[in-house]
Amino acid sequence: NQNQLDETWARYKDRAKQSDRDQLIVYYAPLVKYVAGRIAAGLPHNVDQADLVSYGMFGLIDAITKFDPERGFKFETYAISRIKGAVLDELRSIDWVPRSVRAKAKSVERAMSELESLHHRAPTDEEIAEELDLSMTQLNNIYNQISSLGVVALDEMLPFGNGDSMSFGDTLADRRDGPGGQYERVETRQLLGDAINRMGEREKIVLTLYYYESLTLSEIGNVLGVTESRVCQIHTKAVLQLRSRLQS
Amino acid sequence: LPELRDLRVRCAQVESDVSLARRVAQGRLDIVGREVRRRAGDPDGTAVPGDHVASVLFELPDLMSDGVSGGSPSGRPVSITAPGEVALTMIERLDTTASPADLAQIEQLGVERLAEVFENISSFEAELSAVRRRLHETIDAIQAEIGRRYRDGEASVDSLL
Ligand SMILES: Nc1nc2c(ncn2[C@@H]2O[C@@H]3COP(=O)(O)O[C@H]4[C@@H](O)[C@H](n5cnc6c(=O)[nH]c(N)nc65)O[C@@H]4COP(=O)(O)O[C@H]3[C@H]2O)c(=O)[nH]1
Ligand SMILES: Nc1nc2c(ncn2[C@@H]2O[C@@H]3COP(=O)(O)O[C@H]4[C@@H](O)[C@H](n5cnc6c(=O)[nH]c(N)nc65)O[C@@H]4COP(=O)(O)O[C@H]3[C@H]2O)c(=O)[nH]1
Repeated sequence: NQNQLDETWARYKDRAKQSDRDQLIVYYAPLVKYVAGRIAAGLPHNVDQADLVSYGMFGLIDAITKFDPERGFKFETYAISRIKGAVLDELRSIDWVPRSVRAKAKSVERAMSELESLHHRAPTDEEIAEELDLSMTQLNNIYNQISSLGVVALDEMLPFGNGDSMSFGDTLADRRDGPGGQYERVETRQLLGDAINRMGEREKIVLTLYYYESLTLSEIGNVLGVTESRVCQIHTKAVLQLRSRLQS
Repeated sequence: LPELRDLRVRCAQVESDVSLARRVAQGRLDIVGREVRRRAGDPDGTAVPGDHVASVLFELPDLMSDGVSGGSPSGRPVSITAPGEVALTMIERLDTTASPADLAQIEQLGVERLAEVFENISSFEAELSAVRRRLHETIDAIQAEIGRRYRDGEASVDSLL
């Protein structure tokens, strides 16, 4: 069967027939399932996974067309990164984050950076709420709305993270990717580490345990002695704060 | 703690590879399963042969998605990284169960061959899911212990940063 697979590739590269290409598409389509499943995990539930798969299929077809079997690399590795890029590109271009939520996130970030330059320290929720003329409940509702969009929305808006990264969690995890990305990654981790270091205690703990220790929100809840949904709010606030800091 | 963390990282890398191979197996299983269901609902085999690839291509977005978007959000940091040796080896094993031609011409596959392909991929997927479940238990136990140390003050985020 391995020979059949090699033959199909050789035949396709030689004659570029549609039927061979279609065989390869069907054979490797499950790679799109993998990528779409993982990206969907960071998105709200109303995002149609079939749509994500459709976007990913373009990346797969692109990969099949461009792949050179002679060069000795693994197709799966090449395809996964093209599929991921295709899904993220399409998501960005359809601008899937609701305007209203994006606007609220921006206003919270602005309040955070103004308070920070005023007090030279991370602002408390009370101060942020007051600055925005909101009650604590209203501010928490905003955090909930933003976090209900999932982590892709939050992290995606970070100023570094190359266009190919779906979250800066990705950026951090990529450190085993080899020499190419290594230098950038070390720099990024340091930048990130410094910014996190100057945050409030709870925000610092949540960000560090989530991105550097890879604990889940629920496990972090056990560390802090709070509910998972509370950790979720703190995480959202912390990422917004990180963004407002990194952007200024 | 650094040893625990290192153990966790290594387990997680294997888990990520196993999860990739599992998803590939499931994707292929669902393509084969579609044919099995089609024949079950069409005992006279009156389907139009030769049009299979076109109709599968058309259905791929539904076949390749999880239907209900994968259960409750796990609050777990997820990333997509390059496949490691474990993933590539398992996928190579999976490749031996069915060739591109098998899947492309699945409507012409004999009854026994179809059952064989379905059985092989299905048991391979079950194997991968079982390994993955055990890895999850291990990783979750390690993470619970790491969490405990932070909670009980034996570790602090400052040393990490
Ligand atoms: N949120 C979340 N929940 C998870 C995850 N992994 C496992 N689970 C949960 O654990 C149950 C058992 O998973 P399994 O032993 O791998 O056993 C699975 C697996 O062997 C198989 N399976 C899962 N997804 C697919 C698929 O897309 N195609 C095919 N052909 N089989 C699948 O079917 C069995 C039952 O699946 P479910 O009914 O979904 O039931 C799943 C699901 O409720 C995860 O990454 N995230
Ligand atoms: N330590 C630990 N790690 C775990 C556990 N469950 C899943 N993971 C890992 O975490 C990734 C994300 O899981 P998710 O957010 O539930 O996101 C999942 C989930 O939404 C969905 N999914 C995968 N398998 C199943 C399944 O059998 N049933 C259901 N309902 N959903 C699934 O696809 C997404 C991506 O799945 P994967 O690529 O396999 O990637 C999974 C897997 O590598 C666990 O109990 N402990």
